[in-house]
Amino acid sequence: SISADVKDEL
Amino acid sequence: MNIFRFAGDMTHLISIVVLLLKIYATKSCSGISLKTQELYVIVFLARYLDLFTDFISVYNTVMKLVFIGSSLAIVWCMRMHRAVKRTYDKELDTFRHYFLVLGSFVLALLLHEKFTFQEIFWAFSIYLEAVAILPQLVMLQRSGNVDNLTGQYVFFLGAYRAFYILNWIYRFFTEPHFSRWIACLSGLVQTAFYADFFYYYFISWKNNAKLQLPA
Repeated sequence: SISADVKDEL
Repeated sequence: MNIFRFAGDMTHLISIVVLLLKIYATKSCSGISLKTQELYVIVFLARYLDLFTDFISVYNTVMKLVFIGSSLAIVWCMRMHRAVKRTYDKELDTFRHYFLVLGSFVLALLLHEKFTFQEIFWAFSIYLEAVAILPQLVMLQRSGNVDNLTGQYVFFLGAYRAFYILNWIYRFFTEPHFSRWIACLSGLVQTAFYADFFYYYFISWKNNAKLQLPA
């Protein structure tokens, strides 16, 4: 999902 | 991972190394705002709630541990270390940072991606990080003369989020459904707070003079 991939940042 | 984000993470790491170096090498935290450091502990704890639940990569997990560990170590040092805490300029560090915590949390309750515990705390950490530097910038204005390591610390801290903005621009153009408007807008505000500091930092570097911030 969109929100999952953006949480790969610190 | 792209070069901008990696450069951002490394610049962030350098800023923390410079601060740790200043405190351990000079056994002094003069000019450093304890309130800003406390806000960073809250930022990292609120943002990395998924530390033990979502494994993204070794790099991601290691960096999260380093950021949480170093920010806690700095606050511990400034509060408990006998020699260091004596050099803390308590009377210059007067920003009421509790309002920053409250304001960021209220904003996170209003503006978030999904109304879930983790997303609210993630948005809270993003907003809080944008304003966390304010006590430190106010303290620098008050203390007038800024020692080199403190100036470098703030410079790298400001530069890291500027790299992240380039990273978001890059991802926006290379990833179809990349949407990170909360972090982008907040990152722009965060970097804007450093604008005048960057200006005076550049002037002092050009004139090879000591960094002087106008009172």
